[in-house]
Amino acid sequence: MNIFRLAGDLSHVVAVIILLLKIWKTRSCAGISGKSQLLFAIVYLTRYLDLFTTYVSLYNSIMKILFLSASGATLYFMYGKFRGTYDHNHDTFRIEFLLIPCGLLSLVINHEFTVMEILWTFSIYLESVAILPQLFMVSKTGEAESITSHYLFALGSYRALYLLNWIHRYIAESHYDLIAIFAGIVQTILYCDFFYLYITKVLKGKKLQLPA
Amino acid sequence: EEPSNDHDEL
Repeated sequence: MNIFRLAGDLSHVVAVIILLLKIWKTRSCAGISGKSQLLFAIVYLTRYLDLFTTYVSLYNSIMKILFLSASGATLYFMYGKFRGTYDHNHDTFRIEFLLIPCGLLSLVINHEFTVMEILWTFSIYLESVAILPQLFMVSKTGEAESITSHYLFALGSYRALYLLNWIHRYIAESHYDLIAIFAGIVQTILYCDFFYLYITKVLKGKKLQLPA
Repeated sequence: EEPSNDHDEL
């Protein structure tokens, strides 16, 4: 565990907490893509199956359980308790265009052709693109609430910090994982446009609004 | 060494 990894994990935790609090406090999931949230739930489920097979540390297990539970709660809010506030009309990204290629790619490029490894690889590929329905929704409506942009910033920062973690681990331990690194780079690149808008607008107190 | 899935990373 190095400082980048810890910062990345904390950023990830902050992101999921911001999202849950936003929905809970406003009693609304307006502006949030239920499709992205569904994809994240699939990501956590397929990656954290190793909770049952591999014990790493208490920290590791707690974090995995936290992400699974937060994701489950988010889905319950979006598709259950507050479903009336979910903005279906703007959440029109076709997730099969992400699920199918990620599934196929994980069958072809993986570390080992076993069920657990393929599911892990699938989750890494899927996570890298899971935010696309959310970004698509923001681009369709042309704006995002400030709280939603804080959520997106924290969520995007997490994988960017992991990139620093991987550089650190390569230097310090000669450990690297090309699948995770490649997907992490893709994931971070997808957020770049958003990061730019966040820094130039939201941090200056303006609403995140896309140019018409 | 074969690079592999590190179960520690989240």
